[in-house]
Amino acid sequence: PRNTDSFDFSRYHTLNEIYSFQDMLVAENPKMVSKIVIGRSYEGRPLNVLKFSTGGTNRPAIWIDTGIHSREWVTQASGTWFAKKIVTDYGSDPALTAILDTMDIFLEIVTNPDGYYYTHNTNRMWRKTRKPNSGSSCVGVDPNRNWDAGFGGAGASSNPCSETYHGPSAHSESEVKSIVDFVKSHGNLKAFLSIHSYSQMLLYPYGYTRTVAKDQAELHAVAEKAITDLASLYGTRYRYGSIITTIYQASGGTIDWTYNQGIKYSYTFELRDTGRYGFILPANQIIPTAKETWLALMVIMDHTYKNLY
Amino acid sequence: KETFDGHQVLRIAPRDEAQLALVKDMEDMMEFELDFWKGVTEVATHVDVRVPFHSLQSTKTYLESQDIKYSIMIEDLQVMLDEEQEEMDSAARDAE
Repeated sequence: PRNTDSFDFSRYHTLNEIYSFQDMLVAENPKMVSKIVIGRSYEGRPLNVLKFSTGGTNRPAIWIDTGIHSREWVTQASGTWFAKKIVTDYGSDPALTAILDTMDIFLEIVTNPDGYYYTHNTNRMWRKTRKPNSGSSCVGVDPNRNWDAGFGGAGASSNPCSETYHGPSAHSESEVKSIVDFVKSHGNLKAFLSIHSYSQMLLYPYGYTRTVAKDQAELHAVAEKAITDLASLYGTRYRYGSIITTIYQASGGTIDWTYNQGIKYSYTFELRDTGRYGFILPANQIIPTAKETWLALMVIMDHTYKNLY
Repeated sequence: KETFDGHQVLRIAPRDEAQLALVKDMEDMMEFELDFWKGVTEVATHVDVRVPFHSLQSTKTYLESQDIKYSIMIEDLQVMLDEEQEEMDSAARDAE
């Protein structure tokens, strides 16, 4: 496509097509969109983060990432749609305009590029990173078990061949460490939204402990509003709650770490579906999924904007 | 490119904590090469697991011998992947 208006959001795209989309979006919106490379994947691919900003310096910000588990293709596809939505709606949607007049948004669409490339070219079912594990023939670490939050505890595997292998140490994966370093250097993130699929859930900390998050009541109320707005579009039903009470114990998870860093509004989404197609969600569900998810994201972003801390 | 001919995704519904533990034990049966799409959580929530063709029979035998209920969520994974790939290819051709 010659521009992002003719980009086909209703189909799945290769890694290069998404990289090209990102560059086109930056070129078309030089005053609002920039691309930051926060690091490199194990195989040397750039970890691109799109920054949406209307000015200011180190403004309070919102982080959104998709694709940390590479086979969850509807998430990278939704992230691409979110990027275009932001530039399209700024100036016309009052709520988003208010948010972006005060805050920045950071969007990492392909958070695990090595894995994503591998799903397109070798193994569609690949979930983890692609770094070899010394002493094992099995490759990769689950990047959602590699964070320094209950790292290595129950709810992750110490077996390199497992899909939930936590890795040799916390932040051992460059895909994870790059985000850790960015979060620490930015220092002013107020919301952190990490998007997975499938099973239609909206989750908040904690996953590694049964300790109730100190902001649990507020996180729960915002989640309830978010899934209500999400369901208003197509009736898609979500469950919501803390990770450990809603699905299972999971240690070393992304949003447990971000919450412990003080980023109050830390959520994980599990997008469509509930298991008719699982990770092989048909492309004709990409745009409906992205649209309904956007409504939930807007609830959380709007609440963050109105409750800066 | 890895193919998944004959791989099935089973949806397992443990009836009680004992059956939940038996399903949990399957996570350590590395020889089955099971891929848990939705892991073991609580009794009320089903477990989705991709089972390679070579361990399909032994997996079903294990479940049936323990009287653990399951259904077939995806009959043949490769068929779905072929459809997905065909759709991507035709969309790319249209774009060309």
